[in-house]
Amino acid sequence: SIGEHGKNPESGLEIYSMKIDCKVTSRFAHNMVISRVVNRANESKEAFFEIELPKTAFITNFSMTLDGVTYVGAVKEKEVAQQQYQKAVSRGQTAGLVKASGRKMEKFKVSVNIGPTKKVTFELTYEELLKRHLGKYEIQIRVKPKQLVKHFQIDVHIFEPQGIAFLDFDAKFLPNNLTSIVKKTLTATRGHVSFKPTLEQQRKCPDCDETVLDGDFIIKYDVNRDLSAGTVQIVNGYFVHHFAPANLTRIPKNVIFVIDHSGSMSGTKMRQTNEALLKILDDMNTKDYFAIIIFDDTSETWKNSIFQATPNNVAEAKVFVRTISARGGTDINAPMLKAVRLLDKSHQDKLLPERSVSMIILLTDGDPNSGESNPTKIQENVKSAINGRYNVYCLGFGYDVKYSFLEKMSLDNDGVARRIYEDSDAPLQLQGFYDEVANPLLLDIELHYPENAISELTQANFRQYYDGSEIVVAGKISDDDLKSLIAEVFAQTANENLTLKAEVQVSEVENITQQQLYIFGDFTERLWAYLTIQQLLEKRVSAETNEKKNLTDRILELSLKYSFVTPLTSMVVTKPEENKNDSFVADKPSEDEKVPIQQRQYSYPGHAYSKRPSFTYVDSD
Amino acid sequence: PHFVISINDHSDAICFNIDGKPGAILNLVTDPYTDFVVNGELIGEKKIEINKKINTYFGKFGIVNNKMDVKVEVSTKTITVFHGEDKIVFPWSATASLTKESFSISIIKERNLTLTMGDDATFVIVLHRVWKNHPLHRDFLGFYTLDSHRFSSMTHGLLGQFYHEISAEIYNIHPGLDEGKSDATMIVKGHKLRVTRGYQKDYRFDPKRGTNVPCWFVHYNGKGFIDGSPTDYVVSSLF
Repeated sequence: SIGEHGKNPESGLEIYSMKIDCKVTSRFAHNMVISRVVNRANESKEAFFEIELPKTAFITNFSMTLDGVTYVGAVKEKEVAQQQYQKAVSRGQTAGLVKASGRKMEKFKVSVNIGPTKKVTFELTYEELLKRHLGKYEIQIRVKPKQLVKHFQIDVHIFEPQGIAFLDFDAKFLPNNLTSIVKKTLTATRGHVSFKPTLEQQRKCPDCDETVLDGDFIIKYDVNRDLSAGTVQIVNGYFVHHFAPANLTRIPKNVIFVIDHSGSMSGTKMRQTNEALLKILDDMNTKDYFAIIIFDDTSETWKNSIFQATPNNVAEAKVFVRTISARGGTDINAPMLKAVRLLDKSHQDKLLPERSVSMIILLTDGDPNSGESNPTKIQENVKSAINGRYNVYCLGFGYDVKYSFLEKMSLDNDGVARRIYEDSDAPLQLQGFYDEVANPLLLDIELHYPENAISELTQANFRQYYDGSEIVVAGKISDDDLKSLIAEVFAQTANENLTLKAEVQVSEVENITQQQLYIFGDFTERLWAYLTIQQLLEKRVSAETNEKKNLTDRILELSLKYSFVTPLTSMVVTKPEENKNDSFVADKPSEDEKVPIQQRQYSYPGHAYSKRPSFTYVDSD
Repeated sequence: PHFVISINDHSDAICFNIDGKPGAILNLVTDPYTDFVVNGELIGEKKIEINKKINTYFGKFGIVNNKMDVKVEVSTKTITVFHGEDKIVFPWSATASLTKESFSISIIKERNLTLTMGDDATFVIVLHRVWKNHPLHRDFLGFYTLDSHRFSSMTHGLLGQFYHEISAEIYNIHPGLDEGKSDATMIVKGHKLRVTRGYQKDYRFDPKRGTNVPCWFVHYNGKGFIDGSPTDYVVSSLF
């Protein structure tokens, strides 16, 4: 972006090159965005560099080169960075970073003054472990240059030693006649997607300067998989093990839907919830069991029982769902405990399959304000009632939800929390989440490695493995003489106990990976660091004070060592500003922040409308 | 395929070939008492030359234990376990095991699998990998019975009929029609047969070279040694 000025070519600022280079090896994506801007005017101009990157990514580097001098960002402890930032603000200097949290993306924005006829090069690097989601990995690149760019290029190189099953791209912003300019090549293990539109191809209409490049460029792929222990790769003393077996029978599940129908759900939210529930009920496997508990300040269990998802029961449940309407306050504690009791009783009475997954899916749009309203107490109650037996998934609907409360309650009980954005596609979001947990394939998965030969292992025990997802474990090889690494997987299928074993020769695997010379050599180590940080951050949410401190120290240590901008670190860049040095700070926004609602901006006749505030800042931790 | 049967309390062995048509399915074991069946499907070479003898191998096995509600289909590509309505598919490229009470299957990648069904049966299926670009040969399978002592006396099939020890008398050993090979007379199942001394391979322990098993070869598709003729063992489907 070159800001407001950029919309008008007369402004003098020109983006003459923009290159997005993405290299993926074994699901670990290393992305570089390089943008070159020249000021053709006779006066100084302010150029903005604004990028949206996936929330799951960590920024690892940023630099800008002005007049041949490169200003590089340094990752620092958040407090240290904050002090530096505050100092700059107190001196009245602009600290030019704006960040905001969207659904899937977060924003990185910086501005700098460029003198007449001068050039600036912005370079941003971020890394991400692509997560397998509903049977595919997605690389999302948001494309939105504010003007036509002479050299615009997106290059995505994928290398998956396991073999690439398919590779597709989705660029809905492109008119049909332009999709052919996206080049895709695919061999057994390598994929390449390249998009390099000329100036003419970028033009919205023959004589205008508006660009068609405005939207998401999404690359989707999956790797080959079968029923095996998966693949293990070893590079520079670190290993990563990907496990996502195919060809397994799904395990039945028992779901208690705990649905908020308090007054705040009235209108669209209630209608969308009903719509999503109807679809989810339709999609239920006949071997599954389900119950519906609805709550406001009181709670009610549909027909006081749990039912097998037979066509008749589903049809009856759908009639009930259509009648759910919004009213009253919000008591989350009572219905959650009721759900646990219902599962307990159904298991005791042997109503449910012996090998099955039991879960509670809570959908709410607000804070508890009735019954037990202390969030900490509710979390304690639910955790103690469940005692590690059932999973809790919390869906926070809308903007008023206290996400951290739901997140902790989920993580305490081996589940995840998810925001449902109040939008026209909310039913699809709800259904999409349900699809992720709809098909459990394995239970109690344990991945074993030779104890004396490895250290710093990431999480290696999992309660469930769901179809379409993937288990990733990484660690450090501590035995220098290790010749072969044996990975064993123990798990339960729908009916049997399953053992899978993979043995890899260390030298062989290292050679193969090194010979590829495809991506930076230490990717396995960085992947390990990324995964460790992500898991520690999650663990930190439900940790007690002492443990929390240890976790925080470890996250910080790793974030600084590997230069990751995580919720505990910030990146400080010192930039030149009219003969004085100024700095800005790049933070990682957290999910708990209020989601900014799109606001309309108004300007009134006779009033000067400030286009750019001196700074905008949201704290993230 | 070559069949090898131990006789006389494992002191000697009998071998014979069965020449069938590619695609034909042969019954190897049927025990009506335990409701247990093993069938094998024949495959031929990649190219079949006119007027030349067609060599066949086993390319697929179907094993059914109805009492346990388990079916296993083993091909040169995958191993599929059907348990009730469940279906699990293993590739040969993975080392894996699956257990449920008295049923277990254990795969050693690219080599063999051991199948145990209660106290009734233990089998090993050996995978023979052939160079993918070989103009004629293709991958095939071998089937070994390790334990069958709990099968009923009604067990039949090309292998099953021999699950209960049979005795054969071999005498009159003399130089045979083939130079360097001895011929002998064997009395078995009331028949008097000419047999020739030879070797077959056991590939359980050395999948590449195998170990030699000396045996008396029964000519003409095991005629007189097996009950009836090979066509009596042709069945319509793997399960």
